Amino acid sequence: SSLFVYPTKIIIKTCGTTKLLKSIQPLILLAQNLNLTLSACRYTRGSFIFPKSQPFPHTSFEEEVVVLEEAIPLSLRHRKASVLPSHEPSRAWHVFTASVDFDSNSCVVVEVCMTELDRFLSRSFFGRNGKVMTRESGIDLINANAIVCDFAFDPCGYSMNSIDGDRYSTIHVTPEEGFSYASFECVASVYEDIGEVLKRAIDVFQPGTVSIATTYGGEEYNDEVMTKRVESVLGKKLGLKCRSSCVEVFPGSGTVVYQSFTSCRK
Amino acid sequence: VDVSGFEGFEKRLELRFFRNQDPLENSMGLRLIDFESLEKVLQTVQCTVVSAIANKSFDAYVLSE
Repeated sequence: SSLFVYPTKIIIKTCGTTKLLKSIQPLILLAQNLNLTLSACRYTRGSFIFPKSQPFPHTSFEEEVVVLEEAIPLSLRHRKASVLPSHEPSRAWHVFTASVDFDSNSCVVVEVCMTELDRFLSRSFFGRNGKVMTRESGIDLINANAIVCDFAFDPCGYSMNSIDGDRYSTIHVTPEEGFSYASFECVASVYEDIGEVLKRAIDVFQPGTVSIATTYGGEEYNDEVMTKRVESVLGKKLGLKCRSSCVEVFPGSGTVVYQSFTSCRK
Repeated sequence: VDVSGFEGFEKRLELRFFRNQDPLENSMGLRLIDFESLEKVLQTVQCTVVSAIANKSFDAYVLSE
């Protein structure tokens, strides 16, 4: 799990059975003490592998939305909750957004979820220290300019944050057979080739299934061109076939493109 | 409760704020929140900080779970 604190932005990403939405009101209060007022809220997640193990309100997206709606002030008037479908019902993408006004942000946030990780490559994430896992898995080569802060869990599992100027990326790995999972998230620019970065990150795990949610604001990002480019790179270089793709606009909060892939060997 | 392993799929929350005062004042913004207060928030979420790094732009924490 990861926490990123910028001067006017906080991102928390947690896995397991954590109660993430409980952080909203304390964070709003802490910000108020610094004369900062909430202007936008975004909550996203994939479909849980073990949904019945989640605590309230993460028991359903509907209940999460009720809690989100109650936790944020009415001034965040542009609100929308939506479930973006995939070719498999169990791989949907859940998005809630709320904002005071349209926030034209040229940054692109890419969230990647991977399952059915390659068994051999997953072994790198057992019984070693974080630095060794970073190096031997090839994670250090995804962005050679970034500074990596890594952590190995006992007896297995791995998390890392990397920082490169004002941009972060983060990877979390659950390597156990049967419910193996890895995520990659990064902030990209509309002007760079996201496909190549994704190729390097996904190649570390060679997963059987991949989903990619790309969120962007502003008008510089051409989602049709970028979607095709990502499909092309992942298809040609990693043997991943795009099974479904959808685009949805979230008023005041930008646009989300959600693509699902499976390995051609499946 | 179903038979389960560790839930890898994350929940992600992003909160953005605006300044109520002169932007030149308090340019560190949320980065001024003390570590103890952050830890208290994380306790309610049921995780803790296990590692941290920072640069001039932002702070990054690796959390348990």
